Amino acid sequence: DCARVRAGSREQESWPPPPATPGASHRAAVRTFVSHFGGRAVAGHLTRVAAPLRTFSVLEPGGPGGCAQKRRATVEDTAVPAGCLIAQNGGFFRMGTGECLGNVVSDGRLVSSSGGLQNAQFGIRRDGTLVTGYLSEEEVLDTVNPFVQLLSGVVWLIRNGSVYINESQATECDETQETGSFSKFVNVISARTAVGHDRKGQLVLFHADGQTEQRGINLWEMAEFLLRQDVVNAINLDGGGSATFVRNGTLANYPSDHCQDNMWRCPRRVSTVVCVHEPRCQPPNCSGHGTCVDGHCECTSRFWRGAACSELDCGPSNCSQHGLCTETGCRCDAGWTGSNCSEECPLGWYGPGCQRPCQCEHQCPCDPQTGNCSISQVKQCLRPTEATPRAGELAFFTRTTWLALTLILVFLLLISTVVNVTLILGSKAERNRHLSGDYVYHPLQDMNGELLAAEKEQTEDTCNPFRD
Amino acid sequence: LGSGVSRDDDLLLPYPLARTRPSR
Repeated sequence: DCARVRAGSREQESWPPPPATPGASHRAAVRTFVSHFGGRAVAGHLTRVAAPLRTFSVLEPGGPGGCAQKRRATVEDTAVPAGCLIAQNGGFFRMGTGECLGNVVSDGRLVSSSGGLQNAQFGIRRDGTLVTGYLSEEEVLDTVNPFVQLLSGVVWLIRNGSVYINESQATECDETQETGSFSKFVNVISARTAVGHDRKGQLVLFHADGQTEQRGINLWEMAEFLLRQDVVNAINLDGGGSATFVRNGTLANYPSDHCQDNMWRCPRRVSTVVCVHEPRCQPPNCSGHGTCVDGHCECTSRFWRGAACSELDCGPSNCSQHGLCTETGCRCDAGWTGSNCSEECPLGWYGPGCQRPCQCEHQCPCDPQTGNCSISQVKQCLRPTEATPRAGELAFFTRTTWLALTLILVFLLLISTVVNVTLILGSKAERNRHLSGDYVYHPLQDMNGELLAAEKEQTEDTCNPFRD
Repeated sequence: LGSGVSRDDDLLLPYPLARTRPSR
C-alpha cells in the first residue's frame, strides 16, 4: 500500500494464547486435499500447529542475515538447516534485488520494518498472542510485548470469521493507482499460500498448487475454503511460482515455475520462509543454562530454576544474606562460610568463603572479613617461639590440668569415705560388744557418782548375786 | 537432489512492477 502509518493503532485482531495443556502433543497435523473450485480440481495441503509460540518460526532466506544480504533461497535450502518439519514460502520480495518486503521478525529478532506500510500482517507476540491485520510502525516496534515472529502479506483474507477481501483492497491499494493489477491479483486463479489461525489458537498454513491464469484458485475461493476449515483470521502470502510446500526437508508440491529446461518445473528461490518445527524452548537455548527437551527446559545446574532456566535459586535462606547465589551455589561474602553462608570464619581464616589464611605476626587470628591483624589481638597472641602453647595448646593444657585435679579430688574423696566408714563400723562393733554376749559391768557410782556406804553395804548383802 | 534453478516465469504480483508507488 502507499500509506505509511508511523504511530497509533490500526485495524487488527489479537487472539490470546489458549491455556497451556502440558503433555498435549504439539505435532503438526498435515492434511492433503484435492478439491474442486468452480469445476477445477486443485491439490494442496492444510497444516495445523498447536502452541505456535514454540513450534512456528519466520526464517530469513538461507538463515539469519538473509534479508540484509538480499538473499534468495529455495524453501528447502532454508528449511533443512532449521529443522523444519513443514515449511512454505513466506513474505513478498523484490524479484530484481531479492529485498525482503514488509515487516520481518524472526525468532525474536527484528529483521526489517516496512515503516508502517499498510499491508496485511501476521505475527506472534512474546506472550503467545496471535496478531492479524494492519500495524503501525510503532506497533511493530513495540517492546512491552514484542513480536517474536512477524511477516507481511497482501490482502487480509478473513477477519474474525468473515471474508475481509474488499476492505483489504480499500486499505492496501492506492485508489489513485490503476487498481487493475490489484484487482487482477485478487481474482486471478493461481497457486496460493496463506497463514492464519483457528478458533483453538492453532496456527494454520495453507497451500494450493496452480499456475497463474491456468490452474489453481483465486483469493475468494481460498478464503471460503479456509472459513470451512474453521479458520478465524488469515492473510494471503506470496503465490504463483513462489508457492512451495516442503515436508521433512523435501519438496512436496508441484511448483509452477519452469526450470531452465522447460520440460520440468523447478521450485523458485524465494525470500522468507514460514517453518513448523519441534517445540522450541523460550529462549531456544534455555538461557544457556539448560537443554531443551520437547519444548521444555531441563536446567543443567540445580541452582537454575524457571521455565527458561533463568532464575537462580539457592533455597529459602537465600545465602543467609551473607552471600550471592550463583550457579554453583552460595558464594559467601568475606567472613562467612558454609553452604548457606551462615557460619563465621574459623579462627585463622578470612575473606570470601574464608579461603585465605591470616597473615598476622605470631600467627594471630585476624579480622574474618578484611584479614587485618588488629593490634589488640597481637598483644593477646602467645609467642610460638617460647614453646608456649598456642591458644589451642593452652586449651589442651588447661583441660589436662582439670582432669588431673578432678581425679585427685575423687581419689581423696574415696580415701576419706573409706576411713569414715571404717571408723563408724569400728565404733558400732565396739558398742555391740557391750550390748550382746560379752559385756563389762560398771558399778553405778562410776556412772552416778559416790553412793552412801551404808546403802552400799546393804545393797551388797541382800541381792546381789552377781559380783564381778 | 538439486532440482535446478527456476525461470521465475509464473509471476503473481499485487502491484505493477513498472511504477514505484509514491508515499502518500
